[in-house]
Amino acid sequence: SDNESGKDEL
Amino acid sequence: MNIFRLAGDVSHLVAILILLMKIWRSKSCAGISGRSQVLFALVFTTRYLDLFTVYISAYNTVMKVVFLALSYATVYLIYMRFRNSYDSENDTFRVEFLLIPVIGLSFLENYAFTPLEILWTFSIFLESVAIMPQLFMITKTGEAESITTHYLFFLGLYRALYIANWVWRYHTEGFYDQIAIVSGVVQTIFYCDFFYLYVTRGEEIRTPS
Repeated sequence: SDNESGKDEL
Repeated sequence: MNIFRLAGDVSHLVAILILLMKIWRSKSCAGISGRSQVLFALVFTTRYLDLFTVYISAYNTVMKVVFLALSYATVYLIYMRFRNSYDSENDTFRVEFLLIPVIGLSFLENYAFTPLEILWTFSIFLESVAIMPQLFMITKTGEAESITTHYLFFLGLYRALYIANWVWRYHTEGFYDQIAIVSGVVQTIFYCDFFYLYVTRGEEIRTPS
């Protein structure tokens, strides 16, 4: 997964 | 999603609900640091701006909206509805000592120099220290009600479970998020002293004077 935007953790 | 992550999110939700219900039922926010709660509202606000830019999952969207709503409700209860019970004399931690270094660090260390990424990084760094006004208040007054210590326990447990989630994700997906991991470990360390008191002294905490 890339780190920019769209992070799935809260 | 793994069991550690889910348990972490549930623990986080439980912590926030414990605090909100305590204030609502007792109609009092005595012993609660409004400054910490404003910082947490700021954490959620700056982190969840991606609600408007990317869709991840229904779970993700719902939890973000719930956390935002509950954090603003908590701030509302403390500063508006039950402000007569707010202990402002003991809630004196200088938040600029947290905000200034955190703002500086988020500009220096981030994944991309864009407004959303800087704000996300700011929220991660700020979350790791946002509880300090509350811990400072407990140290200053020398006591915390048992319900407040349950709140702190679940809030600390949440980030500890996230560490397990990160270990799990690294081994199963090869995924790691350096900023979140380092800040999460720092955040959890702040709770260690509290965890020790919680376990050894029981619910109601009195710090040695």
